[in-house]
Amino acid sequence: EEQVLVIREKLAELYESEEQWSKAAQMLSGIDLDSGIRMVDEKYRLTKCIQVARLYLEDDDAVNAEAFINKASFLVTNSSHEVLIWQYKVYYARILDLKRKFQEAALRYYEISQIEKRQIGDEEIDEAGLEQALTAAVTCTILAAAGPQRSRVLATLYKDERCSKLKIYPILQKVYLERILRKPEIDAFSEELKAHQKALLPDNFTVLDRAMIEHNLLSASKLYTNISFEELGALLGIDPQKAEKIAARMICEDRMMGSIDQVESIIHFEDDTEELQQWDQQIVGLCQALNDI
Amino acid sequence: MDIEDKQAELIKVFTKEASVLADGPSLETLVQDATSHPALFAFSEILSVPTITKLDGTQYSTLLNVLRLFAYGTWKDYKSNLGSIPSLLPDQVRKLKQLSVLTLSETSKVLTYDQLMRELDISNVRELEDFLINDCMYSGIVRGKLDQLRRCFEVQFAAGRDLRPDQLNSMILTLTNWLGTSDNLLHTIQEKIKWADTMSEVDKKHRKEIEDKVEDVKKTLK
Amino acid sequence: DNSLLRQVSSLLRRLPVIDSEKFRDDFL
Repeated sequence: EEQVLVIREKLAELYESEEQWSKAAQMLSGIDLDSGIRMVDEKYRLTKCIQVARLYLEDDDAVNAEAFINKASFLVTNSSHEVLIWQYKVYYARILDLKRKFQEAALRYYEISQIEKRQIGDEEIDEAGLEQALTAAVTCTILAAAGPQRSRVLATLYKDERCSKLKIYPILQKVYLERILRKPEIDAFSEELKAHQKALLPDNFTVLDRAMIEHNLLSASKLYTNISFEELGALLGIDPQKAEKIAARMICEDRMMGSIDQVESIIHFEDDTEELQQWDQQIVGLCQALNDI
Repeated sequence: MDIEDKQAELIKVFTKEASVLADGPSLETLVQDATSHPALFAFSEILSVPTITKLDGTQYSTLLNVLRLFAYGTWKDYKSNLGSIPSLLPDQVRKLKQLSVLTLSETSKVLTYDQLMRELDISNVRELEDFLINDCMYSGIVRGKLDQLRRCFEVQFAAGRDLRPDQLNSMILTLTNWLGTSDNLLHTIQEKIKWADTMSEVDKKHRKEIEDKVEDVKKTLK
Repeated sequence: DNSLLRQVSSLLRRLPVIDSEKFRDDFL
């Protein structure tokens, strides 16, 4: 086994130098880390799992990468090796991002962006790297499906003054303030995305499309009592049928309150606060304004 | 009220600057900057700066007209007084239209699309809604809901415009009525509370009597 | 104080806070 291991490591090294990432990963994944014959220390096993995950990640192979990062998950809790823990966190966030689990990826990127240390082992953590992690956190949050958890993370990011210096900040601000994003803004945002974040989904929408249309629909529901799909399409810069399809799904999934009148081709947004409650809220607002004055 | 917070600083800057300027051309620039600034919707403070009021009767008296138009006037007023006001820059046009929406929402909380398109010289629904969304709701001067089916804009909140002196009395009257109504309301609520207390006392007493009777009957039975 | 006057003017326009058919039904 020792000889096999050495050969595999050497071959993996060669593949990696030729940027044949998956071949290198396969070579290393052939090493039996759980062999009963040879003592394999935990650090070595953790190092190999993370290395294989990284190699698969280089080829955007999220499935295999995730398999090895999951193995690493069992080992990393007992590890005290900062470099390995750091690498584990970075690769795990990237795998979640690649698998379009944007909400979880955002939380991990944000955690990474908050690290205090600037030196981990011989790896230097520079501001640019942290800024990159913060930008990735914002991007993934924007791409995540609308809902209460996304709103919480949006609020955290919006209030983190480091974000106000990011190029992506104007988009973050509009998304947080639930404002409609116009086509030029979406196109500019799209330029900054990775391939998988613009990939086509089974329902023929891209990830970005779906995220933007959902966001804009929710923003429109704050502005309109009702709107025709024709006008909604013009407002959002998309095909009216597309808007209707996504609106219908969001209503079914209870992520938006409303109803669709297909005969009139109009969507009626509903405010789930009772009229009487709205009355109370408005009176409270009025009294607060009176107090301010 | 954050519109007032936002523009308070701007008003201070412009009034301070105006108070030290003496010549017409620089005041002209200042008035243009103030009436073009995206976050300023109040002009009566600037109007009352002495160096500005002194312009009356001079060759720069049109500046006073411009400031009065932005303080109290609407897009319609501008259109019907083109002679006495220099032509406005795009930023000024947008602002005057924004201010016109504030004036319209003084008289009604439901503004029809037709009325808005007529008052603001806007030719189609998309353009009107984009204006109301981007330049009115997103700039924070109004809050409300667009109703395409009924083709109207329901205003929930609109920032206050400068008041003309003659508006003061009606405002005082409205406040007085409001105060009176509120006092009556509080008085009525107090009455209701007293009534409820009395009723609950009566109930308690009645319940006590019933319970005593039950006890008596039980004793008699024993 | 012009700012105060503008705020009072804006405040007064918030009344009545709700004036919809549905509210009247619910309220009654």
